[in-house]
Amino acid sequence: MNPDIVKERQNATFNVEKLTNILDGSTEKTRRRREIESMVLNDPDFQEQDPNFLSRSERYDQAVRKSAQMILKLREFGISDPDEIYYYKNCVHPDRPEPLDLHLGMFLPTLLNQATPEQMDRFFTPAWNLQIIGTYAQTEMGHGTHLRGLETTATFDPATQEFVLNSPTISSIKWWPGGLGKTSNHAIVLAQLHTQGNCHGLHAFIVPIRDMDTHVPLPGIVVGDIGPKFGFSEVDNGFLKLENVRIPLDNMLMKYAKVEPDGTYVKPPSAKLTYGTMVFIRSMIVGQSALALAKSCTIAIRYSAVRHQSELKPGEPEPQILNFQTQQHKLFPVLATAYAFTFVGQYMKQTYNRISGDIHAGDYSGLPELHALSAGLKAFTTWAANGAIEVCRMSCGGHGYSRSSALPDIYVEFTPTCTYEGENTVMMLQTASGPQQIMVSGPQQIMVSGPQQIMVSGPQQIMVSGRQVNLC
Amino acid sequence: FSDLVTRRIVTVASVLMCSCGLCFSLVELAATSIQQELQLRRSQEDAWNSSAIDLVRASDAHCHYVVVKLFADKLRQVEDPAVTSVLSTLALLYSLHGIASNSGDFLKAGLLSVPQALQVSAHIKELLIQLRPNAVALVDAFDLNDKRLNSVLGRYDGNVYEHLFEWARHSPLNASEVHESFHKYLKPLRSKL
Repeated sequence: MNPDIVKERQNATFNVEKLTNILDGSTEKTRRRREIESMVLNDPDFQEQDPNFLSRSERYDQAVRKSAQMILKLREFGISDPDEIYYYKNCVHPDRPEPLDLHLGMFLPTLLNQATPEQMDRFFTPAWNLQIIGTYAQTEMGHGTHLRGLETTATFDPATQEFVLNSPTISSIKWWPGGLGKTSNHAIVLAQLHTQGNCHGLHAFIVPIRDMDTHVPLPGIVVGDIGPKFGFSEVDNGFLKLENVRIPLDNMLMKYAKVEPDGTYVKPPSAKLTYGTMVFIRSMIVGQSALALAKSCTIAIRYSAVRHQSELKPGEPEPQILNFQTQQHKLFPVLATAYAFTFVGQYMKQTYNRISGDIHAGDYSGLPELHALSAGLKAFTTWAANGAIEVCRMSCGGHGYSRSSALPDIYVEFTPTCTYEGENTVMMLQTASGPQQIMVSGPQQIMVSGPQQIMVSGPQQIMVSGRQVNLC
Repeated sequence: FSDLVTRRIVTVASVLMCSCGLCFSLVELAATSIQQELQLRRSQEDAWNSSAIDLVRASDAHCHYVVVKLFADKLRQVEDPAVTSVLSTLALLYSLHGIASNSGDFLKAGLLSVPQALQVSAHIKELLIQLRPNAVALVDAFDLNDKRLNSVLGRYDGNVYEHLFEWARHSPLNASEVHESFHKYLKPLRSKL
């Protein structure tokens, strides 16, 4: 053990274990997390070659091998709690995205949230057993965050009781979904629904893209990998072009919106329900921001305690660089931000679970709030974390530049969060135009642009239609 | 808040009030911008687009307020006094750093004066000193296993240099003492010069 770091630990004024319990949520959660980490990190099946020394194809290959092992072991050990699956996955692929991420994180949750009981019977068990490997194809080459601008079409043909899916333009080719390029054999495709001559906006369809035995692309499907990216080397982000692809009527996810056999369209109770999976991911990204920051400042602060450089007083030994005020000024605000975002991540997760519980019970009133909150906090935390990781790298001098520091990898794996699931500036504007849109017309008087009346009752709380709510 | 800054008794709660004040101020600024654009007979959409920078700043300030508020809420749930103390220092640093980083907005909103903004910077320096003894323990509390962290610089045992050297030796370029490129390109080149 390095003597400097031993000394640092002796100086602490609080019980580290107690704080760890708070970060995990409870003593029991800490115990279980460590148990899961130990299961993975001591399992020889998860040994890997250092990805820093592998080509992209080798990295993808290694990641698929580990993901396959992971699925088997999760079954073997009976791990089914979402938090525990998340811990397990993060240890198997140490905070790197992996080829089955979208299957586990978006395809399965979308089925759970938007499929009818009949569709669950048909799709969920095969998906759970990886006979169906799915992804979530929303973004198009020429269209991102503005979902109403997506061009992919699904036109209902009553004569055959099928939807005909098409990518009508080059810019409509689905672009970026993780696992789409080589891993998946199904995709949930977001497309504009046309029936009885009318367009009813974006809806989700389950589209087979590869033969389930041979894995060869099906007729009318043009699919592949989009090439090397800034990070995400383990994932086959893909493209998908649909050329008159026919799928049965019951491949449209119909828990909320429906198309009757005669083509009659039944509206969902809220149009935002279609984007529920994206809201889920946005909510989780807040916690990922905290984790990326926790890792970055752990590296930078430990190294700063070990590294000696320059001199503060002439003739004296080189001090620890953590003793320089400039180093503290770089790193301690990042440390504080890591803690702040951890608690925000906990709150976001609780809020998501609460409101999605309400939605399942038929109460959609919290959905706009969840949309606005997850959009703003996703953007705010990822922007801040992105900049702060770079601060940590810079504060490690030349060694921060080495891939051995892990900081370059943390940066490139995290940076895409600023753009995926909603580009950050657009997210901020959505928060500004959300359901709680507030216009101040005087120091004590507030007006809203919607039908609700708001009165100020204190600096932190406002009254909306007689109900006291937090400013947020 | 400004009075508290002057007397150097700033708390997370008082910073929270100040952050809230900035939210109101920036929302007002965005609203004023939209109204002015509308008075120029622009459409609602054009007025919105012409005010988008202000709207993003208002959202950003709003999110900062939410983060500070959630941090403050968390402090109230912690029972251990020593942990509460160090977390309070972190919360104050986070919130004051937010003010210092956006001091222009706070000055323009009249929430701080220039001398008070300087007091905020001084307060941040004091917080850095307070945090210094706990810095390593605070990152240890994240409990990131070495294998999961996968960083030579961030090792728990602090034995950085030995492992930096060991890691470099695994580089594929070190698989042989003489890389084949020497025989393929450099040696023939030498014979041609």
